[in-house]
Amino acid sequence: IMPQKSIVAFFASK
Amino acid sequence: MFEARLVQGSLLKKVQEALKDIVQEASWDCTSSGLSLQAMDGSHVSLVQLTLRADGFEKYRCDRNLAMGINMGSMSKILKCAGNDDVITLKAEDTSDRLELMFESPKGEKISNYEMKLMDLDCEQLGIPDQEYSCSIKMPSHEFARICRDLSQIGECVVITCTKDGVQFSAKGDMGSGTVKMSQNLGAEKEDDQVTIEMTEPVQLTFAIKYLNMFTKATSLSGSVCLSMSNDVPLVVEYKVEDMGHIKYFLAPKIED
Repeated sequence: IMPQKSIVAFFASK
Repeated sequence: MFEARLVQGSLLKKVQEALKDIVQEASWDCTSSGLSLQAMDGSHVSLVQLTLRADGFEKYRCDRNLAMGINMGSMSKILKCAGNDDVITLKAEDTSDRLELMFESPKGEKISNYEMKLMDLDCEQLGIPDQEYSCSIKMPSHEFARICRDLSQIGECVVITCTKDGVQFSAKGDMGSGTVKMSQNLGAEKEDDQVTIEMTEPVQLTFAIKYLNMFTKATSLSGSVCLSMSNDVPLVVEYKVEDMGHIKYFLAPKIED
């Protein structure tokens, strides 16, 4: 099973 | 003072339907250029971004930037009270903790007024980079919805593979596997029926289907949907909201560590 990354891992906080 | 009047009120009803399953609470940001919203789902796997430009409203006024904290369940309940043909007006005083919603029937014989309590929300906002994608696929929105629904019966994940020949959606599970391939089809009579693929580099990504299925709640907004993909970055699923804006859903791919 491939791990699910969080969207936060791709887009930085403003 | 914030005031926005939308003659085609059904658009707002559809936008709300497209958001409410993913987002429980969201800050609706009102500025002089329009209404926008950015929010993540509860698991922080996907993000939705809505833009409704001021010029798409028949009347739009926003004297001071406002961030309206809205419980999406409440908003849905109230917008269900509006008829599909109703004109919808949203109104809020600058310092108010309430949003007023007015629904006018097309002939004006029925006017309904609702007030919704606003919330104090401290939402994390993410910076979405402007980027070029290796593949952009435009296809009929109902086909995309159908594929997501069909493959969700087979497995929990879908592998999307885009090459110059077409785009392939595949799922595997305990009972077997399924694959749907869409090829470019520029000859369709209606533009919404066309499948177009722009590709600079082939892409293959894996996603949890349940999120894609939630995104397809936006299907009634637009006859076509655009999928943008590059390897190892989130997928973008974009539905136009007539000529006034869009809903973009971003979904983190499943990636081997």
